[in-house]
Order: sequence, then structure tokens, then C-alpha cells
Amino acid sequence: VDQKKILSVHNNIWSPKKSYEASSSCFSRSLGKGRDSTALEMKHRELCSGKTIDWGKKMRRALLLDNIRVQSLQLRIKAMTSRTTEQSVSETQIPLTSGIKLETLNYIVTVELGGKNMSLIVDTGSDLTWVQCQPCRSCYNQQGPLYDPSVSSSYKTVFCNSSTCQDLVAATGNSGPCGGNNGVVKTSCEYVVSYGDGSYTRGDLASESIKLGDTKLENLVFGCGRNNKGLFGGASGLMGLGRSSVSLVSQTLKTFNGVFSYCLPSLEDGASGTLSFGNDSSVYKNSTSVSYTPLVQNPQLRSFYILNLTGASIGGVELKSSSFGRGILIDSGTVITRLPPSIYKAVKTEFLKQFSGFPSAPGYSILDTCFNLTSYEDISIPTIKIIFEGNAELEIDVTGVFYFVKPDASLVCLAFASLSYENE
Amino acid sequence: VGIIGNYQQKNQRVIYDTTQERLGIAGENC
Repeated sequence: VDQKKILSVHNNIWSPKKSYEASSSCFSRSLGKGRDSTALEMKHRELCSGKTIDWGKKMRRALLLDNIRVQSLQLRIKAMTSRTTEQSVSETQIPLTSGIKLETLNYIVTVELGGKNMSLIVDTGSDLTWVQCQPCRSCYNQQGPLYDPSVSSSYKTVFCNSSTCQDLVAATGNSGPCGGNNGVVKTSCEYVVSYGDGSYTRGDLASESIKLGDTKLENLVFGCGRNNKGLFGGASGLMGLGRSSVSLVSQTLKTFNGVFSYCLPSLEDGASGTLSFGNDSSVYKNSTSVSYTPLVQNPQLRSFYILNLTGASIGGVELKSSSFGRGILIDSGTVITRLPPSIYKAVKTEFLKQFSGFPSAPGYSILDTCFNLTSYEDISIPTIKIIFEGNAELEIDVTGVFYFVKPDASLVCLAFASLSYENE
Repeated sequence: VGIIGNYQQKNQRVIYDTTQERLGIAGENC
């Protein structure tokens, strides 16, 4: 009985009372005035109308209006919360420098992982962010101390039975040994990432707090690398900015709205570029106007950024090829642009036409358009532009046109290569 | 040739917008 309240059905609020029906006035009267307050009498608008009331009709109308009122409140709340979400999207910038000091030809950013500074190679062509981790079974020599999970209170192990571990398969293409655990689910999720140049990292998947510029994020999933080998120089690890669910971009979607940008600086003068997260238009204040091209969807290549290559020009001469209009990957970690053979042939032919009179040199590896430029101090190079869908142009930086195989300029090659066949 | 930074994209602001499924390019002296 104590858990219930009794409603007298003959005494509910809808029962009209004679006193109200007979009321001649619905104006509120002042009920008195205190020193700091005034009291007004409150009456129900239906009950004081004085007219004969069809209660069934009134009830239906009241419920209808009530519903409209709730919908209105919901719309207002939705509008307010969506504004709040937009406001919570933040921006941050990190200096982006050459990795030459760390003996890598890649670009480096420094972030705080578990409160410790880590120098990471920036890579839009892979997904998992990882660092070399103690205790390490086989690590390359890095500058600075290895990340040590035992001294971090924010380090958390990712277990085999978690969805994060399953997502890793999609991102890396490697299942790790989790599949062979025969139901032993409380084991850590091991990962393996292999790169195109033969470099690799393997270790345990974990989560940790990370600070990107002035933005701190909790529980970032990363790889605690116990066995790492390859061309990473003295960097602490790698920042994966690909598109799968384990990439830094996907994990920070709510904070940065899936937007990041970079400006890669010249390596020679020690200049610093920026890696920026979030859609802060002030980042582009020193840029020319931004031209956009759609990211092409390919369900089989979800990790990659694919653009539609629609044209190219050498020294202002537009090239013709039936192979234009196809997807091309864009990657911050690849230096030599690979083109379908027919497009490469057109590039090579036009470049040689405009860059004539310089002594040629034998090819090197995949590069077959090479020169000996030892007897020249300054050379004039035709401008190369790559054009993407929507007429977005990327003008190749002058230092990216050639690959200096030999530093004395006796072997300098055009930094473009041909794929083996058109649809490779 | 290992994992080397892409010199060809130097001094460009390259904007990856995964929400709007687009990539922006602008010249910028870094």
C-alpha cells in the first residue's frame, strides 16, 4: 500500500466545478502584496470560460496541442545540442618538420603519449599509430627513450575479444595470433603492420592518452611495438592517418570532425610546416584559394585516399591520354608518383621535349628518365601540374620534380615512374 | 627508396576532409 497512490477517478482535474462554471470573470486578481513580492491568482483557462464545454472535444484538442508542444520542445533541444556538438569540435596544430635529424627522409611530428614526448612519422598511407614499446624484443635505435607502459597510469590493454581488436584486421590485413586462442579471450590483442618497403612493426594493441598540440584525448588506440624493423630512422614510431576505424582520423572524428591538413616544408632550410587537425580556416590564411576534389569511394580500398586523376600538364602543355579519369592514391609517405604507362609515356615525352639539351644518364631502379647535371649550377625545369576532378590542381614543388640519386648531381632522375600495366 | 616524405606535395596545403569526402589543395609557402 505504501508503494501506491490512490487516484480518485471522480475527483480528477477534469471534473468541472460549479464555482468555475459560474465564474463571470477570468481575470486574475491580485492576492496581495508583500515587501518584495506580488501574488496573482491562477485559473485554468478552460474551466473559467463560462461557456458550456464539450469535454471530449476539449480533451482531444488538448492532447493534440500537448503533442505539438512536445515536438516543439524536442526540436529546440535538438537544435541546441547540435550547436553544442559543433562547438565541441576543436582545432589544433602541430609543427611538422623534416626527419633528417632523426635520419629519416620522412616528416615528423612530436606528440605526447602518456605524458611523454614521442616523435612520429606522419603517414596518410597507413592506419595504425604505433610507438616502440618496453620491454622490446627487437627494436631499432631511436632517439630518446622508448615508451614504457609500466609507468603510465593511463595505459590500457586491448583484449582479443574486443571489437577494437576485430577492427584491426580490417585496418592491417593481419589477424595476429588472436584467432588461434581457442576461446582464451583475456589475452592482449597482438597486431602486425607491414609496409610496402619491407618495414614492419608488431606488438600489442593498447590505449593511452595522447596530446596533439594543446588538445588532449583519452583512450587513443595505438600499437605498443615490441618488434620493429625498417626505415624509421630514430623516430619513436608512426602516426597513421589513413581512413580505417583504427586510424587517428577516425578515432578523433568527434573532436576534429574528420578533417586534417598538412603543409610539408622544404627539408633543406630546417623550416617547419604544420599538421593541423580540425576545420580551422585560419590555418589556410597564408594559402592561395583552396580547390577541392572528391575523395573517390572504393569499398575494397577503404583505408586509402583515392582521387580521380583527370589530367596533367608540363610547362603549360596539357597532356592527352585515355587513361585519365581513373583513381590515384594520395599518400604523404610515398615520394615517387606512379602513373599508368600511357600517362607516364605522355609525361616523359613532353618533359624530354621541354627539358632538352641536358646530358642523359642511365636509369636507376624504377626511374628511367635520368640526367647528369654535374656541370650545371642552375637549371630551368618545366612546371608539372597534376589535375584532379573538379579542376583541382597540384603543382609539383620544384624539389619534387627530380630525385637526386647521387648528391653530386651526376645521376638525377625524374621522380615519376610507370606502373607495369594500365590497370595495375 | 623507402618510406620517404612526399617532396612533390611540399609547399602545398593538402586538406583531407573525410566528413565531406573531399580533398583540398592550395599553394602555401610553409
